Amino acid sequence: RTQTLTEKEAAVEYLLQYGYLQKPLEGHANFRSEDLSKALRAFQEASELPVSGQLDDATKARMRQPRCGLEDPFNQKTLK
Amino acid sequence: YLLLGRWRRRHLTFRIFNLPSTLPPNTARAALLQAFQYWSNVVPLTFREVQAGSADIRLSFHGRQSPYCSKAFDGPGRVLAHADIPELGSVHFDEDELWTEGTYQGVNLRIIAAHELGHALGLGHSRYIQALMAPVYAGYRPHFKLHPDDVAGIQALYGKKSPEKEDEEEETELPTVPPVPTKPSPMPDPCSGELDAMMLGPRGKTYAFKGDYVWTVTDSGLSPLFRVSALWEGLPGNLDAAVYSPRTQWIHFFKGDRVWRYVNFRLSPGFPKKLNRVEPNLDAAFYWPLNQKVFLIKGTGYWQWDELAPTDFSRYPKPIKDLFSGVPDRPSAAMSWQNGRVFFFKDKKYWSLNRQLRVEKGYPRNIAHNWMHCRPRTLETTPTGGDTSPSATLNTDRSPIDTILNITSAAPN
Repeated sequence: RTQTLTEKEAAVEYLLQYGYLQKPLEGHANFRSEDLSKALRAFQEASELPVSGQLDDATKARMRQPRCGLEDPFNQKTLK
Repeated sequence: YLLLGRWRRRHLTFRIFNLPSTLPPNTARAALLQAFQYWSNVVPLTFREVQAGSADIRLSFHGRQSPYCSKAFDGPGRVLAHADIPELGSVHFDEDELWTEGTYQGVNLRIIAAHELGHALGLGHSRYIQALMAPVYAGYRPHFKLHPDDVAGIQALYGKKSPEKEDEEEETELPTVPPVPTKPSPMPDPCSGELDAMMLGPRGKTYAFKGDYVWTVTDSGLSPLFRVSALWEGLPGNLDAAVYSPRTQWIHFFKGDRVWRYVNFRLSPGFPKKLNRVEPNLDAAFYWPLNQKVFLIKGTGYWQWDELAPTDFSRYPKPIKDLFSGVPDRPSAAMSWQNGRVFFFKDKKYWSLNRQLRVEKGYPRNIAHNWMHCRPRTLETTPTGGDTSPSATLNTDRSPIDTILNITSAAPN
């Protein structure tokens, strides 16, 4: 359970850092599952991964890959 | 491809400040030079190396900490490099990576350098994962070449390489802006408390604006007052609002129905522009680092603006009170500050907001006493008009910019 929580937190941090999730205006970053799913779908679509909206192994592996430090511009609107 | 900006000049200089320890210097230099060549092969840009002094594009390697870069790297793996968009020119590589050339091991310096130069020239990330400008490093490719999307993107910025284009005249450095009135308004008194705008600017300097003048606020006191146009050429006084974004390095000044954009003290091409998508005569503006957005405030409403993404302004303005608890309507200035708080200023008072954007206990407080280092005695003897000669006066012996830059920022008492 701890492992899962850590992976989820790391994924949220990644999605925030690279612009897939927007920091909330108020309060802590307790994202709703719909928000996370939406961000994960955008990331998966931009990474040409199966779009599930879930933090699956392929998505976690992609997030561990070395990359550029600049934000990504991908969201549902830009992908469309 | 995504476009983030472009250089107005076609002949650019670059300087390599240091090299990675994992490659022989000649190999590393050759990799970096080849990275420039990928781009100059397809667009009418030239790159000339300089060994000293200033350069348009500056390449360097740093690690987890750097006195010159606010974005620390994270050790081997993950983030490999980052770069600024035009016309800033910084290109930084993580010195903790195993930089290599000609091998599948480690990280190929030539390919990553070409990617970062793409950013420095104005390209954002491509959504083609095979493109050079894809965000994730795809590994070493012995026969690397630019993806058609990379070529289309860079040519959208600079055009195709052809003999006719190479001799194209340089674009005008600065657009014509209306002349600034030669008669400035009376020099204001910082102790009068009322302000047009406040801004936490580049290098952590806190700027206060009033009438035709600007000064910086520091722990030890105030800088001399300077005319606004002496620092930001072409900028009028009596501003409505000012905001600096560390995300883009852009400073926006608002007055009436116009907006000016500067990078440091240099006007960006095409500015000033007309404000079309938000109302004119703004009251205040500030950048909020927690969500990396710029907030524009007028009357009882606010607009939230993402500088690098399309913003749907049809949902704005929204009521200030829905987001900021306990602040006054029609503030005269606002800024977020180094301590993570947002400050609102109105008349002679200021309000401090916590990270939940609620006014903290004990506010409002006095601007003159807590920000401007004014003693109560000074307040008693200062005429209420506020246009008398202040204790800090214009020092004509020094460059205003030098003076401003030599002063460290300050916390309110």
